[in-house]
Order: sequence, then structure tokens, then C-alpha cells
Amino acid sequence: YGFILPGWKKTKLTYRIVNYTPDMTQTDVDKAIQKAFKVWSTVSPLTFTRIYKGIADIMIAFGTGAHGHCPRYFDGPLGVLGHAFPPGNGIGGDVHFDEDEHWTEGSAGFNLFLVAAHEFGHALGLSHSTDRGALMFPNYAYINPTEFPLSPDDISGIQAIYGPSPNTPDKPARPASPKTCDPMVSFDAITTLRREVMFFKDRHIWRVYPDNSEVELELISTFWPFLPSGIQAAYENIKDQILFFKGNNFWVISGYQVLPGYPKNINTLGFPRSVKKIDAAVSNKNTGTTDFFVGDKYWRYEESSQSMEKGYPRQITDDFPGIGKKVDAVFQHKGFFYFFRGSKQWEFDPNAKRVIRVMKSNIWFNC
Amino acid sequence: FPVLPEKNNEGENMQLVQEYLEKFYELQPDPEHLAWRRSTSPMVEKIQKMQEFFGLEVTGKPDPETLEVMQKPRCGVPDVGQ
Repeated sequence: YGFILPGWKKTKLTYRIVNYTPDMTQTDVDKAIQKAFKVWSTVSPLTFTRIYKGIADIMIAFGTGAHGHCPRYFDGPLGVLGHAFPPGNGIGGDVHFDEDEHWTEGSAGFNLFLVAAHEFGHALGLSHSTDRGALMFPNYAYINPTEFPLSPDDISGIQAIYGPSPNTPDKPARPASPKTCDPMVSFDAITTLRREVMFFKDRHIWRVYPDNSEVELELISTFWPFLPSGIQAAYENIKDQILFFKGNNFWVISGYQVLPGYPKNINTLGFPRSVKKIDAAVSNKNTGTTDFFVGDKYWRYEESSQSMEKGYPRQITDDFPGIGKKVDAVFQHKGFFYFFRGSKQWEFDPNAKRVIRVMKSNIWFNC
Repeated sequence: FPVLPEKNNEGENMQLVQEYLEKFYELQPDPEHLAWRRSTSPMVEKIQKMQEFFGLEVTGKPDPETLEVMQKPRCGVPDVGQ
């Protein structure tokens, strides 16, 4: 994080919404702004009171191009979404949103609550963070609104200026961005997609091209804003789709879109009601079957007939000797299965039914 | 599915880079060569700062990854030099 001292010299601040965007109802704008202030008041001693006339500490307005007396211009659709000024008199503390954007309360267009929360960070004295998981990172990324949007980095930043909140936060901060070369890194789920392999961890995704040294860390929401964080299993099917699993729900994704009717309950795949979640899944490209790992057992699903094979579940240790009783994640690459648990992975030959070698889980990242 | 943007013609890319760095990295427009600067060293230095900030490989060149980040929607407040 970065900040500009001294910040506001008081903790009781006022704000005024000068005008509204026609993209949303006034009630929804009011709610988004109020909620965005609450994010910061939860973790600091600051309070925010709305006023309806006169000069507030934080004046909030929507505008296009050259707007009012603001020295900074907007640039039309996309590009710059909003800007704000650090604490001070006059334009100090003011927040402007580019009316050429499409403002929403959801994941389409740009979510006003998230952009407002980011800009309010500037209005309180924070500058941009280099932490990709921070709200104060300069590029927009959609976050599920049920999640608290501040990262530990954001909270450290605001508390470096104003100190901690006298009250305990009622929501935990988002987890910090995972470190790519952390030797203890573990994964929630892994899947292939065409030539790349995707490793899922909390809200993040690493994209790896195995024949290339590049590794990219992104937020899952950058590609699929409707997916929850903490995906538990994922696999690529034979139709160029990815299936994502969390709890008893699963989603089928084609490109950026979720197929209509999803999420569905995993029972619709043929699991008994006693199965509440899937730990890992892998589709065997050679056989057209998919193995679902649940606790110490696995089920086999026939992709062409879209039904579970008879005779399952079976014990993992019986058919995959050497990989242990539980699996975090698995994917197939060049015929081999790669099973992950904690910070280890097992390269497994499904034809010979034996482990070839055991490795650290993050060797795919060229650490 | 997400792929790096198509390589535009070099002139458009350089304009994007110039405008981005002026807005967010305080690159000063050259009064004699507003559209194109003869010496690229200040621009290279600013590109390196930008790449370092975003955790990209620091090449000093507007490579496809750098251009991709520059094209993402973002906040209008400069990243450095506030």
C-alpha cells in the first residue's frame, strides 16, 4: 500500500452525492455509496455522514470528458472509470465517476460499489497498491459483493493513517494474494483448458502453459465474475467446457459464459445425496471417462452417455496405489495424472497404475 | 477464451503507451515532438516503472503483456509521483 500523510485531521467526515447516473436507480446509487463508505469505517475510526446541501468533505459526482472545474478529464467509455483527490480543502477528498461507463449494482458493466470503495480509499489518503489482491490495485476487477472487498494490504494502509477501528471488524478481510513460489503452496482445484493448465487457490487462478515458462496470476472473477471463490474441483470435458464444483453446486462454463440453468446440484450427475462436495475431478482424454474424488473414494463418470459407471465408488488406494487416501486436485497432462495434496504432487501412470515420481506442487511455476 | 490482444499497428500502440504514461506515470509531453519523441529513454524509464508496479517482466518495451495491462479499465489516479 501507499498513502499520503497526514490524511484528514478529523475522523467524522461528511459526504454529498451531487448528482446521479441514469444507469441505476437513485436508491441503488445511495446504497452503493453508503456500502462503500462502510467498508472503510469498519476497519478504521472514521465515520461518514451524508449531507444534502452545502460543501461536504467528500463531494461525489458523475461527469463526462472535461467536467466542472476538475483539472482531470475523463476519456469516454472504458479506460479511466473514476478518480479522486487526496484529503484537503476545495477539490481535496472529492470523487468523480465517468458517466460514459455503464454503472451497475452487479457484475455487468462496472460495479459502482467496488469503484466507489476504491475511490474513497484515495479520498481518505491511500494511493495505489502494487498488491493485485488489494482493492487499491489500480485495475478494475469484479469481486462477489458478498465478500468483504478489503485485503490485509488495504487494511494495513488505512490503519497506517488513522489507526485501527475501535470495533472489531464483523467480516474477515479477503485473504492476501498467494505467493507463486511459496514452497508450501497447495491448490483448491486444477484443470486443463486446451493447451493451458489452471491452478485455483481462494480467489486466484494461475494460468500456465506447460511448454512455456510464463505463469500468470489473476483473479477468478476477472474471467468468471459469477463464480464463487474457493472452487473445490474443476475439469475440462470433451466439449471444450470446464465444470467447476463448490459444495453441492456445479457450473458449466464455455469461454466467458456460464451455460443457462447452472449452477445445478451435483446429484444431477448421479451422486447420492450423501455426497456433499467433490474434492477433485479429472477427465481421462484417452478413455472419455471422468473420475470424481470424494474423501477416500472415487466415482467414474462416462462422458458420452453422461452417466455414472456401475461398480463405483471404489477406494482410491485400490486403483491409484501410492497417492494416499485423499486428493486436493488432479489433472491430466501428456497421458499422466498429476495428483496434488498439500505441497506435494504425484505423477501417476494410469495405464501402469503406478506412481512415477513425487514432486513439490509448484514445479509447474518454474520456481 | 482470454487471449492476448491482436497486435495493432505500431503507431496505435505507441500512442496508447504515450497517453497511458502521461496520465499515470507523469511522462512529460515533448513540446517539440508532441506525437513522437526522438529520444525514447524517458519513455523506457517510465515503462520500466509501470512494469515493475504491475509485476510484469521489466523490459522497458511495450510488449504484448504490457499493452494488455494498459488496456484494462482502471482508476484515473496516477500510480506514482503523486
